[in-house]
Amino acid sequence: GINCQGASRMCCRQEFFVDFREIGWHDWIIQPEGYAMNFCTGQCPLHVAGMPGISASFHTAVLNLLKANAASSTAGGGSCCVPTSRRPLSLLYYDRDSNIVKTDIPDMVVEACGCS
Amino acid sequence: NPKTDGPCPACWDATFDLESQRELLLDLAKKSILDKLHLSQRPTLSRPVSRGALKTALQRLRGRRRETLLEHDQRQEEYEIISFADTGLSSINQTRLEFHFSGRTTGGVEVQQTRFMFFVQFPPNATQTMNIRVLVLRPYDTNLTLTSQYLLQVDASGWHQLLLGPEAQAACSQGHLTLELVLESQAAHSSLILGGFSHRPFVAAQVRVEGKHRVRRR
Repeated sequence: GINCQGASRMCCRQEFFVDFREIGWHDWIIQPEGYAMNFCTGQCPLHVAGMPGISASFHTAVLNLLKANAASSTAGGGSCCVPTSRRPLSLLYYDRDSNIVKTDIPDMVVEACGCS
Repeated sequence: NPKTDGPCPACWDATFDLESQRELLLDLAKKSILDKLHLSQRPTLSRPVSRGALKTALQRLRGRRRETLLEHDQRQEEYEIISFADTGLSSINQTRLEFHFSGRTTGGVEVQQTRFMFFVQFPPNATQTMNIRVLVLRPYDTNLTLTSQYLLQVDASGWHQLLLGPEAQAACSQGHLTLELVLESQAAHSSLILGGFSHRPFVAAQVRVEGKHRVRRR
C-alpha cells in the first residue's frame, strides 16, 4: 500500500491517530494510549481497479486499462479506495465492574489501502 | 459500498472540510470501539483500582502466556478479565472475598480458566507453614453452599496462585464468585495480607465467546 503524502490524489492510506487522553477515555482504557485508526482516501481511476497497492507494474496497469475500457461500456460501477489489510487492536480496559479486561478487537487498524 | 451508484465513501475529501472530517473520524473511532466491546457507552468507574494494585497484578500475569499459540480466529474470540476482590464477612481465621463479573462475561461466553492470586506475608524471622482452605461458594445463595474446596500449603511469603476448577468457572460465568479463605494453622491472621495497596487479591479469568456456529461455503 501507499501512504498519503504530498499532493497526490491517488488512493492511499492516511494515518489517523486517536489519542485516548484527548477524547477523555484515558481513565478507562489502560493500554494503549491511543488508537492508530488510519483510513483510505483518494481516487481510483478505472484502470487501477482491482489492484491492491495501486499499480504493481506498468504492464498490469495497461492490462487493467484495457479491461476497464471494455467494462465501462457495459457496466457502470466505480472503484473504491478501500482497506486491503487490517490488523487487530489490543486493548486493556476497565469494564463496568472496574474489572480489567484484555482483548484483541480484530480488523481495527488499517494497514494498507488499494482500489477495489 | 462500491456496488451502489452513490459517491465512493473513500472520496469524501472533496466534500468535507478538515475539521468536519476529523470530528467524523473521532466519532467513528469511538463508536467502532464501543460496538466491538459490546458497550452502549463508555464505562463509568464505580470501584476504581489503585495503580499499585493494577501494576502488581499485571506484573504477576506477565510472562504467563500460554505455551501453545491458538489459531488466529480462535484467539480473536478470547479475552482475559482481572477482577479484584471485595472483602466480605471476615473473622479471626477466615476471610470472604467477592468477585463481580458482568456485561460480556455473562451469557454467551465460556470461562475457560480461573486463577486466583493472593499475597501472603509471614511475620519477620518466622518459619512456619500455613494451611489455607479455599472454599468456592455457590453464588447468590443465602446459605452460601460449598461447591468445592482446595487445601493449600503455604510456606513462604509472596504471591501464590491457585487454579480454580469448573465450579469457580461456572460462578464467574454467572457473574459472581465468592471465595472463603480459612486459615487452618496457628499463624496469626495478620500474616495474610488482603487488600493492602498493591497486594489486593485478584482472579484472572480466561474467557471465550461461545455459540458462534461457523458456516463454511463450499
